[in-house]
Parts: sequence; structure tokens; C-alpha cells
Amino acid sequence: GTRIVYERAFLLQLRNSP
Amino acid sequence: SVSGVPQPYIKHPLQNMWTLWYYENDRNKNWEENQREVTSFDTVEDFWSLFHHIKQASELKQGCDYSLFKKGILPMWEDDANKRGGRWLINLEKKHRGHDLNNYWLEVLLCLIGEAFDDYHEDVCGAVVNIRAKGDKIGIWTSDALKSQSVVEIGRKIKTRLNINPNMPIGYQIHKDTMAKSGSVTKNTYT
Repeated sequence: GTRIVYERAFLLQLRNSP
Repeated sequence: SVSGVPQPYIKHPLQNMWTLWYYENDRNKNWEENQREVTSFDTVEDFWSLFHHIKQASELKQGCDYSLFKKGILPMWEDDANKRGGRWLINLEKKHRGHDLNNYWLEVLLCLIGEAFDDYHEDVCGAVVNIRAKGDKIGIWTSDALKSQSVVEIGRKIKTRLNINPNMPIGYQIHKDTMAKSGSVTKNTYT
């Protein structure tokens, strides 16, 4: 099946999202 | 947006729902009463919202823990998901509380929620950070100590992501050994 994987940089980018 | 109409912000879903636990040592209560479920989340945004809301690990009092486990897995050896498993243990020197502890703990959280362990992520249960006078510890818990390839690959990934010196070994301890130990040292089944 599929799996949702997030790169470290992407997770950090979302840190200050609204 | 292309049409000029504002689009609703859609949160980024995680593969798993995760539950944060907080342990504070109250000698008047038993272990289970001291281990409190804080909240669960299943999006990146809700993770950050929670992370920004709570104290950093280095700000916790001695004897406290944070634990992050997949929803449904209790942060204890006896849980069905943990009882055949063990943990990779990162020991921190007292002088490294603060910067290193917080950085390591955040990195571990990002590994968990981001599903960083590739094919072995099914074997990951969660992680615990213990704030202790004699030295803080971070443990990454896996479900089956006999799955050696899985355990070793998870350990390798941890060392890489935490930027631990290749010459500095980390040890994996089986929960059964930790439970049964007679002294202060548990043997490492893998390093």
C-alpha cells in the first residue's frame, strides 16, 4: 500500500504555518 | 489560488495518529496514575501546534518524561505492542541538557511523524525522553527484538538523523532484560 512520508525539511517548513 | 478565490487551508495528514504522554513523578500515586495521556494528533499542523504549546524537554523537572506513541500503544513494557520489543537508547551527559536534548528529541519526533524508518516503520512503536538527575535519556521503542534487520536499520537511521558520531556506539536493550536487571546496567542486545 501507500505510506505518507514527510522529509525533515518539509516538516520544519510547516512549523510556522497558520 | 488560480481563480483568485481563497482556498481553505488543508492540513497535512500523517500516516499514523500519535499520542503524547506526560509522566510526572508523584510519590503519592502509582506509575499508571502518574503517566498521563495529553492529546493525540494526526496532522503536521496539529503536531506543531502541540509542540509549541508545551514545555521543551529541557524545561521539565527531574523525574519527568514525555512519550510519543502510535495511537493505541501504551508507553509501557507490558503493552502488547511493546512486550516482545526493546529500545534504542541515547544517553545524554548532564552538560548536554538544553540544546542537544531539545534538538535530539525534536529530531526523534520528526522521524516518528514523518515515517523516516522506511520499510521498518511498522516495527516502530514510539519514543520516550526521560529527564533525570544522573543523565537524560531518549529511547526509541520497537515492537520485536528478534527482527534483527529491522532493529539494526532503525538504529542506523537514528544515528544518521541525530548526527551521532559514527564512532560513538548506541545500544538496543530488550524490555525483558530491562525489567529483569538486578543492577543498574542492562545489557545491550544490539549495538
